[in-house]
Amino acid sequence: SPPLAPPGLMVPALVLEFVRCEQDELLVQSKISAHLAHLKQEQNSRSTPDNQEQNTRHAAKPERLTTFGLMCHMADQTLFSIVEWARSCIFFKELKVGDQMKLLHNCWSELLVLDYIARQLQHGKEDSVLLITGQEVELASLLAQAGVTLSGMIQMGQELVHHLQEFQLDRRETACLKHLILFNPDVKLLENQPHVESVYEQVNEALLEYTLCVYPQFPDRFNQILLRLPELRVLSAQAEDYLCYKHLSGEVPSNNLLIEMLHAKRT
Amino acid sequence: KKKDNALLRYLLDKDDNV
Repeated sequence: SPPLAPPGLMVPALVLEFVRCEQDELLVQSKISAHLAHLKQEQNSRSTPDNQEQNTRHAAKPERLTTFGLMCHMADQTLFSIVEWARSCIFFKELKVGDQMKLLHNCWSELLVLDYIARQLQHGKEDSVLLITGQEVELASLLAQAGVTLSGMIQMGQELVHHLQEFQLDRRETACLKHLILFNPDVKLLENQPHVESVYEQVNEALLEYTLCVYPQFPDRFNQILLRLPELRVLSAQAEDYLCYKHLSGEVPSNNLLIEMLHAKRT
Repeated sequence: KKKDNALLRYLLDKDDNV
């Protein structure tokens, strides 16, 4: 947990509000685990010869669940929880649905990557990664199964985790980063652009104030944190390209939020 | 394009009138 603010100094109210908005990790974990278990069960029942009739009924969704497919379902479900999180944010609520969609279309992959990175930060092990379902996967086994592109992204992710571990990014700072990513003032054609710009500025100020208050011995901490955002953006862009490529080769499960987001940005 | 965004729109719209 993050260190306490020195006596007499206050954690900015906005930062506390962001932490309040954070989702219950165990609840998200159990929801997603249950969803994936259901998918696997469905698949098993379909592959049993006794269930011929059921096979026919499910004929419209003849997806074979590969490890990659399972990961896509996991990312898809994580996206659902990201949308829920955004909806719980007071500043997000003030926007019309059209603007909300534009913001999410712009940043969904960055939020997914940050979610992954933040989980690895908490996990704190260099030789394994922690999935949103709570499963721990050996890094070596993951890299052995992945192709060149995916391996490169996993390694880039590990480097980013390592950077952030070096100065122990805390949960409050992570919560601020999520908001900086969501309220990106560079998103064009918003109905309420001034609101998004104002929220972005407020989050920046709150994060700066927070780092100076809680980590006064590291005056450059705020800049160091912000420097990681372009790296995160590069990684998320790579992940999108990779997903797009996999989608075109028919390896991404269809009819889900992940695909919808992928399409929205490309059209 | 609108059809592409149907799920996200639904997720953002739901419960709004409650």
